[in-house]
Formats: sequence, C-alpha cells, structure tokens
Amino acid sequence: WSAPLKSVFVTFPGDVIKNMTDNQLAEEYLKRYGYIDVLQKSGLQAVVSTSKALMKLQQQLGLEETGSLDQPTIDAMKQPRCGVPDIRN
Amino acid sequence: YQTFEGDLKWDHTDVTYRILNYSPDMEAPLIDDAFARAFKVWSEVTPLTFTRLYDGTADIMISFGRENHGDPYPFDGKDGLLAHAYPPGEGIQGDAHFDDDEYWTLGSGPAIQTRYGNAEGAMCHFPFLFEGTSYSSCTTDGRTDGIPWCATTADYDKDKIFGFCPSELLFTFDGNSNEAPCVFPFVFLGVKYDSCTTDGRTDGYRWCATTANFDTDKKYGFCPNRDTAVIGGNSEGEPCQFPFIFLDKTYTSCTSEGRGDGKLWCATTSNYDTDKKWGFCPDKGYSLFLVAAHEFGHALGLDHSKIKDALMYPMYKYIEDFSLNQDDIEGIQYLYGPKTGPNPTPPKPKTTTSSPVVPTKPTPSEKTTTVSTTTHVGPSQDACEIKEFDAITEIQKELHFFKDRHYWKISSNGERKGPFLISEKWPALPATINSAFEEPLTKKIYFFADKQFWVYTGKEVLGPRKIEKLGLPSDLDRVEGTVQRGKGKVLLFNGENFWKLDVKAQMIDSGYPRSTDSVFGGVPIDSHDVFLHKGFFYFCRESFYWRMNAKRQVDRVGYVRHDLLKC
Repeated sequence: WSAPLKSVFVTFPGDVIKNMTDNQLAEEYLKRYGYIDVLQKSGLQAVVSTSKALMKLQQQLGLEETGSLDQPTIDAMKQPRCGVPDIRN
Repeated sequence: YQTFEGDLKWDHTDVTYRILNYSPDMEAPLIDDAFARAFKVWSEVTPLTFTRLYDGTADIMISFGRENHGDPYPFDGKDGLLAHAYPPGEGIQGDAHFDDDEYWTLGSGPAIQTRYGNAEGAMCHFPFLFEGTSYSSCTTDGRTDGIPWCATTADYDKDKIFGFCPSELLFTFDGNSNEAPCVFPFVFLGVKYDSCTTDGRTDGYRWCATTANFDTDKKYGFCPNRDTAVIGGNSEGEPCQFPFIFLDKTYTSCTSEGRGDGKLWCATTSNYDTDKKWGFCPDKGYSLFLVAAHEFGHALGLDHSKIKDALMYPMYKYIEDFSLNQDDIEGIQYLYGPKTGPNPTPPKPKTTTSSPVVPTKPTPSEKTTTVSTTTHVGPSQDACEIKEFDAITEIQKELHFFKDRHYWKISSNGERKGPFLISEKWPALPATINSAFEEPLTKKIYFFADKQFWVYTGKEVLGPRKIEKLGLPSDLDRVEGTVQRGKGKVLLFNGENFWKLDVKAQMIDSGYPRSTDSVFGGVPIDSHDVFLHKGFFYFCRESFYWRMNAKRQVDRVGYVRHDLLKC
C-alpha cells in the first residue's frame, strides 16, 4: 500500500467557502434564525446571551441543552434547512 | 406546532398559486407535479383547495432565485439555507422562494424525464446497459449529433427503449421562444457564442439565443442543466469535462481531492490547473416536493415545529414514502379545520322512469294538460350564482351551460340567454346530464347522463341506451366531458382517462383508455366538464377552467363565470 497521498487543499475560485471559525458560524446562524437579537450588545452581555441562545437552539433541535458550542450543535448548524427564522423577533 | 403571531391565515379556502419561473435542474412538468403534490399534502387534511394560475397575481407566488433574489433575505449558495416562505397575507406575504444554487431533484439523485425517443416521457433508468457498457448518466455515445440520451429500462441492448435527456440542443425553458432549442453559434453584443452563457445576467442563469443573432432578434431561452451539469462552483450548469487534469493528475470521474469537506467536484474544462473552471458533481440533491410541502406550510400559516419527525421541523431530511406527522395535521387543522366530510359526491340525476323511446301522441285517456313553460327563475337559477355546471358544450355555435333541468346559452356576440327548461327542447332527457356534444358532420347531439346516452337528430331521439353499447367499460359510471376531434371521432373523458369514439362505427377505438395527463399535461385530471370551444380544449374544475390550444399547451386559466358566462 502506498503511503496515503498528503491531501493538498486548494482554494477554488468562486467557492462559497464558509471558512468561518465555528464561533463565526454560530454567531451568524443564531442571528439569521432569530436566536439572538441582531442588534446584540458586545462584551459580557453578549457571552451570556449567546449561551442562552445556544440553549434555546439546542432545545428547538432536540439536542442536549448544554449552552455551549459543542460538536453536535456545530454539526446541526451545518445541516441544510429552511430559511424561515425559528424565533420571530 | 407553532403558528405565526396573530394566527395569520388565508380568509378563503380556494387558494391560488402561480409558478413564476423554473429551475434548470428538472423538467418543467416534474416541477409542476412536485408543487401540485406538495399542495395536495395540505388539501388532503383541510377544506383548502389549490388552483394554479398562469398569469396575474395569485395568493402564493412561487419562484426560484440565487443569493440576492429580490427580498431582504439573500440565499447562501449551495447547501445551508434551501428555501423560505412568508406567512399568509398581501403582496410578498404567502410567497415561496427556492434557492437555485441547490440541486433540485426528487430527493434520490438526478430526476431525468426524457423527451421524444420511444419511451413516451418515461424517466431515465440509471444505471443502464448500452452495447455492454453500464452508464450512470446520460450519454452521447452511439450518436453523432451530440444530443445526450438514456435508456428508460436497465438494459437498452435488450429492450431498445430510450429517450433524450434535457439539453439545450433539444429545448430551452422560460424566455420568449416557446421552448425552442438554442442556435449555436449565436451573436450577443457583437460576440459569437458556441454554448450557453451567463453573460448579460446577474442571477447566474445560463441562457442562449434561439436564433443566430440575439442583437437583432432578441429571441432567447434558458438552458436546462444536463444531468452531468455541475452545481455551484464558478461554472454552474456546465457539464463535467472528463478526463480533466488537476494538480498534474488525470481524473476520469468526480473527485474530492483538494477539498477538506469531502464534497465531489469536477472540472468543466480539460485542465483545471490552467483554466480553474469547476463545480460540484450532482449528488442526491434536495427533494423539491418535500421542501415545497414544508414551505407551503409556512405560506398557509404554520411556523416551525419542535417535533423532529414533523414536516414543519426546520431541518431537511429525505423521506422516501412521506406522510404528514400528526403534529403538522393538528397545526394546519387548528387554522383551517378538518377536511369537510368525504369528497363531495355530485347529486345523482333524478332518473326518469324508462319513458317510451319516442314520445307517443297522447291518447284521449292520456290527454296531458299543457303546462305553462314559462318558469319563474328562483335566485338559485341565476347562472352567475352557479359554481359548477353539470355540462358545458357548444351546440349550433353557441355555448350551452346545463344545470339541474335548466340551460343557458351564450351567443357568439357574448349575450347570455336563459334559463330554458331542458325538457322543453329535449323532453327525453333527465333533469341532470353529465356531458353532451354536437357531432360536426351530422349535427346529431349526443347527451350523456350516468350510464346512459341519448342521440337527438332535430326533434327525433334515439335512447336511452347504455354507454356500454359504445364499448365503454361496464364499470364506467359516467362520461364527464367530450371533445370532437374531426373525421367522425370524439374523445370521451372520465377523470384520469379518456376514450376515442368512432361515431360512425358507434364504437370506441382500440388502444384506449389513455391517461388524460399523458396527453393533456397541465390540466386537472378531475375535471367535471371538458369541451371544445372555438378550437380550444376547455377543462373545468369548480369555478375555474384551463384552456389548452391545439399544440396542447395550457395557455390560459380563468373563471368560468367571468370569461365564459360573461357575468
């Protein structure tokens, strides 16, 4: 067996690469689907409300309500879904 | 389940919808059918009915788009957000938008409906054998004209059944060219094009001219995606180019090399390293039917559900044999109530006693007292109040509308006359008939009611006789509609089927029934009136009609009472 080829990762032009960090992905997801107010304050308040928002998302999606950005939650955020917000502001 | 704030819902049950444009991923009839089935999911458990309009403003306007598509909520490229819809109300409310950077299928890979060939529109069968080779996509092998084709059974070598795959060389969609195929090369802004292009557009849709010069003729259409077309990337819709070179290696099929997300991609030119043209390979795609059923739930007033197995759960999940979850049913019935009773069974016509065939002269003992034939028209006999007629047909060039013992006529200048008593003009007939037609050559008028029919020649009548005598199946309960087809032939309709009657032989032609939607695609298959008028076929369901021209294209949908009865 030849040693596995070292995969070369290429940047494809026009690829809508969502090379966001998991935190950026979470931030965008929670805003887009109504879990955190778009006009969210920054700083400590933000951290608390993000954790609350994650709890709400985990409850909506039937995940363990940890309030933290764990792997099941990140995987769920990458699932294809409907664009209508889950929570109407 | 959840509803929108204030329990937004439609204030009527006959909801209308209109498909504004199509996706290049699937043939229009497949998209039409997916949307119709998605509406049926909801009409089966509520009093709601859904009628498709082809112009004007409908309650639910359906469209495909990419990225920024005309509302404040842009789509996000392939995967992620698939579609969205707005709760009931005016304007954009109630509309449904589908992200065309997705690959729309029936949920389990390419849904390729064939055209021409000898497969009568059947779907491609993948894989299929051709000259001993197995194919998992359309091919141009075996042809010199470059038009992709496929077998519609597993083994072409044995069955020899095939059809042509969607290709811009065969047809285009939308645009202004009535599906005419592309003309290559064509000139656009002085430049010559040998293939479809997205130039001149910002929505990324591929198009072509359907004459040699767009600049002078302005004739164009959109290019259907071939089944090997890539999705997304920077070459949406272009077919994969095999073999292709990537990082100096040659690839003869899709690969995930070079990517960290494992998605399969291919180059759309022979050398990725030099041209950098690529896209994602077709995968299972997303079921347009399932996503549409979900979005239409929003358009009817349902918000997202927390039940994982509910249709209104926000995440997409492919389900082979779908049925609504109890949570969805409770949600939609909270808004609109349950389906009212069984499917309405039309009133049984009051069967006449088997009256003598030809009205006999009354003998003195039978002397009948003449009854005044002027009838006092109750309000219910105002033609414009009637939602659904028993029969509509053209007799002596005037459109006749029959309903419970009465009929009305519309003269060629649009004047409405009536009501008249049926028994006054055709005394042998029952109070309610199902359909009628005037035979163009002999001017005989055939009337159908339940399992019987009558033939009037002037005042003379033959009948009633059983419709079985014409060769119709013994279990056929009625003839709903009739269309004269020239040369002494008449089509007789009943729901999903129709038969061709040879009037001279008084017998149904062999090879029938055929299915209505295989020949008259796009009209309701439960029309209660079908008739020919001024060269157009009319199919009526409830208060609407679908008009089909001689080329079998539905070119108009409208209201019977406004457009035909001139109310």
